[in-house]
This record gives sequence, structure tokens and C-alpha cells, in this order.
Amino acid sequence: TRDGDLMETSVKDLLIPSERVAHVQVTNNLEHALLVLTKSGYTAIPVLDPMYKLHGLISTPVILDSILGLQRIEFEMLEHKKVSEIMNINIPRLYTEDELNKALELLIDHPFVCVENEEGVFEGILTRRAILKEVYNAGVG
Amino acid sequence: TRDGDLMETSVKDLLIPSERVAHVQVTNNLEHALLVLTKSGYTAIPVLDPMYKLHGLISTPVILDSILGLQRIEFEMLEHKKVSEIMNINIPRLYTEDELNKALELLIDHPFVCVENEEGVFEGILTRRAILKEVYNAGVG
Ligand SMILES: Nc1ncnc2c1ncn2[C@@H]1O[C@@H]2COP(=O)(O)O[C@H]3[C@@H](O)[C@H](n4cnc5c(N)ncnc54)O[C@@H]3COP(=O)(O)O[C@H]2[C@H]1O
Ligand SMILES: Nc1ncnc2c1ncn2[C@@H]1O[C@@H]2COP(=O)(O)O[C@H]3[C@@H](O)[C@H](n4cnc5c(N)ncnc54)O[C@@H]3COP(=O)(O)O[C@H]2[C@H]1O
Repeated sequence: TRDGDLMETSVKDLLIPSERVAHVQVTNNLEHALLVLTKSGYTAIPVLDPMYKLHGLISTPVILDSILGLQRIEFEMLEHKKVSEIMNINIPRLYTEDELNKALELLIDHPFVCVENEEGVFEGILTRRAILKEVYNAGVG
Repeated sequence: TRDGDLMETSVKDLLIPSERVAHVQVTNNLEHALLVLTKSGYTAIPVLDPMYKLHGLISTPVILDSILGLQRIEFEMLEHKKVSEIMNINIPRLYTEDELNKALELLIDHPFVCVENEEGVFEGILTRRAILKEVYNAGVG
């Protein structure tokens, strides 16, 4: 059936590999993180350590909210705060062998989900765009 | 068939109505727009005029990029720039009577799509989250 196309695809077939994923280091400050986010054009990116272990996600709304004062956005606070202080650590993870149906369920509430291997090394991300393209091409509309 | 569930739903069944959509006015400056984006927690929102006509979208990456200098993000420029100068006007639109399949195709490349009625009045937005939830519940995984 048409549905069959979708079930045969796995997470590893659709993921964006780690070397193409913009990220920051867990030791960076927020000024550096906001520059990387702005230059990449992405609104949220993974936070990794030098061993390519995933620590969380950092996003523009969370950075801007952390420096929001009563009257204005206090940009001078950026260099004094660290990524590790405000990153979101409560994030779902997928494994390369996971079925697409599990990815679909997680992508309902997350614009992308990070993918790891059995040893916990970051392999890349699966995005809503990739799964929507797959669903559309499988002709389920 | 399971696919049937998806085809019976239309854009107007899944849209977030305009009164629940954060937006800015086309005459606002960028400082106001960045505050509305930060307080709402959204990374992109519609730009409307007082007659609820849609003019474009404004997003945090585009605002931050417009004030990115050589060495740093020049935040003092925000109050001197207008939303109308940098908003994205090249955006897809849906009509309330459109089929979900057309929405699915547009949502591949856009996190949300604005919905209008025949007179061009803004009715709300259709998000990737809403369509992914519908696809998942229709059991196409
Ligand atoms: N340079 C570009 N070229 C073409 N289209 C672009 C683009 N930047 C953004 N988009 C479009 O905008 C959507 C939302 O981007 P956002 O940065 O908010 O949200 C992104 C971003 O947070 C993250 N992401 C995607 N690719 C990434 C990468 N290579 N490195 C790091 N993060 C990435 O995954 C989220 C979902 O990505 P997805 O592709 O589903 O959805 C993307 C894509 O459809
Ligand atoms: N307050 C909140 N509560 C729960 N989940 C939240 C949330 N804020 C963001 N999210 C989650 O993060 C996703 C990306 O949000 P973002 O602001 O980048 O991208 C959003 C935002 O640009 C816009 N959007 C969604 N709801 C909106 C609203 N009520 N007013 C204005 N814009 C809205 O549509 C895009 C896609 O929305 P979608 O729901 O598919 O996807 C949302 C949703 O899954």
C-alpha cells in the first residue's frame, strides 16, 4: 500500500548528518551562541561537548527571554551568561535504528529531534521538513 | 481507508484562529517586534495592518541578521528600523476551503502558513504541528 513506503524508511535514511549540523559547545557564552544562531539562520541548535556528546538545545527565544528586563532587552548581559546555564536539557532523542513512526510522534511537538548511536555519540538531527517531505511523497494526502 | 481520514479534513478544521495568533503591525519598529517575539516565545509571526490584511512575516533570525555588524550584534539599531523594511513578503497563503493536501505541500518548506478568506482578510495560521498531529492520528506511520 502507499503507507508501506513510509514504514520502510528508517531514521538513519532521513537524518541530517552531524557534520552538516550547526552547533555550539557547552562551555560557550550566550553572546557567541547568539552569533552562531544568527549567522546560521537557525532558531535552535544542539549543544555538544568536544567528544560529540549531546548536552541539550539552545534557541533564540530562550536566549532573548533570559536577558529580557522590565523595559527592554538587556543585551549587555549576553557575555556574562553561559550556554550551560539556560540550555534546554529535557529533550527527546532518537537512535539511528528507530522506526519513522516513533520519529513522527516526537516531531509533533519538536521542530527537530537529535539522533544518537548506542554509545551516546551525536549522529545528526531529524527535522519536520524531512518527515513532511516523506509523508507527502508517500501520497498520504 | 486510513488515508480517508486525512482527505476529509480541510484547512479551516485545523487552523489557529486569528484572535489566538501573535502578530505585529506593519508600522511598528524592530525593537517593538523583537519584544513581541520574545514575550510570545515564537520565532516568526505575521505582520498585519489595522484592517487585518496580511503584509508579510517577521522573524527573530531576520531581525538579528539585519543588525549584525562586523564584530557584534548592533542592538542600538533596532529602534531606527521598521518592520516594513525587513519583513518577508514572499510568503504562501491558503484559503479556508483549501484541501489539506495543498497545506501539506506548503508546510514542507514553511513552519506555518497564513490563511485568508476570499476578501483577503487574515483568518489564522496552519502550523506543521497541527498537520503532523493529524497525519499521526490518521495512522499513516
Ligand atoms: N538555510 C535554510 N535553508 C532552507 N530552509 C531553511 C533554512 N533555514 C530554515 N529553513 C526552513 O525553516 C524551517 C524552520 O527553521 P528553524 O531554524 O526555525 O528550525 C530548524 C533548526 O532549528 C533545526 N535545523 C535544521 N537544519 C539544521 C542544521 N543544518 N543545523 C542545525 N540546526 C538545524 O531544525 C529546525 C527544523 O528544520 P526544518 O528543516 O524542518 O525547517 C526549517 C526549514 O524548512
Ligand atoms: N507556547 C508554546 N507552547 C507549545 N509549543 C510551542 C510553543 N511555542 C512553540 N512551540 C513549539 O515549537 C514549535 C516551533 O515554534 P516556532 O515559534 O519556532 O514556530 C511557530 C511560530 O512561528 C508560529 N506560531 C505557532 N503558533 C502561533 C501563534 N499562536 N501566534 C503566532 N505564531 C504562531 O508557527 C510556527 C510553527 O508552530 P508549531 O506549533 O508547528 O511548532 C511549534 C510548537 O511545536
